[in-house]
Amino acid sequence: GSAQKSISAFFKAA
Amino acid sequence: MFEARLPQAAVLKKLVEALKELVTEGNFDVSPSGISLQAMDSSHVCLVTLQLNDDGFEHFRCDRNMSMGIHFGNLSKILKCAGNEDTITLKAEDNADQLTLMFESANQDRISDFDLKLMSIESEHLGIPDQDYSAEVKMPSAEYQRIVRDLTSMGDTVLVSATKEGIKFSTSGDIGTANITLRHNTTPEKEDEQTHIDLKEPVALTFALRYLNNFAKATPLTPQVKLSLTKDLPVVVEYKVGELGQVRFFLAPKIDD
Repeated sequence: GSAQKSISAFFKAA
Repeated sequence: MFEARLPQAAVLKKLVEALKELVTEGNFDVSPSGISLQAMDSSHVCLVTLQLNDDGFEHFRCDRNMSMGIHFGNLSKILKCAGNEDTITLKAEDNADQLTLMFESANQDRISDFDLKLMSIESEHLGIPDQDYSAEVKMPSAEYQRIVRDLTSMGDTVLVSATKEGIKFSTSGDIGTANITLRHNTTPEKEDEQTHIDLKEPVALTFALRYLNNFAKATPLTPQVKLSLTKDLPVVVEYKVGELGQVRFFLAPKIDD
């Protein structure tokens, strides 16, 4: 199966 | 003091319609260079960014950077009271708790103003790195809208693959499977109707169709949309807003676990 990643897993807090 | 004037309310109306279901609220960050917004949907799967540049406005003044917390459903209610051809002016005093929207009809015989209460919204600001994408695809926004809508009737997720053959959207569900391929096509005389595929390397990613469908609410803004894809990274779905700026939707891929 495939898991839905969270968008904040890709972009760090600025 | 903040003041920004747009000759056509329709642009702002369409922008808010494009956002309001995905992000219920967010901060309009105003600075002398324009208005920007960054907001995540409630499930934190996608991110919306909006940039409206100061020089795209008929008049733009911002003496002091401000963050204006806006409930987009409420802003939408107010914007429904503006005519498409009305001139619209946004105004706020420094540290104000309300945003004034003034609408003037084209022949200036009707002037209305609405005050929207601002909210205090805590929001995490994410840094989005500049990045080279494996594939960048520009296509008619109506075509994108149709593809994601049609595939939604078949499945929940879509595999988007870009190769030198074109960009292919594939889904499957209980009733069967579907594949739609768009080829690079610069034949139409109107540039808006062309499809451009700029491929550095083949790439394939899986996304939830529900979100891709939601992004298509921005279709009325502009005749073209750009999709940017790189392996294991969020897709960027970008709609330009004339000379004013752009709205970008970032959607996290589904990754095999």
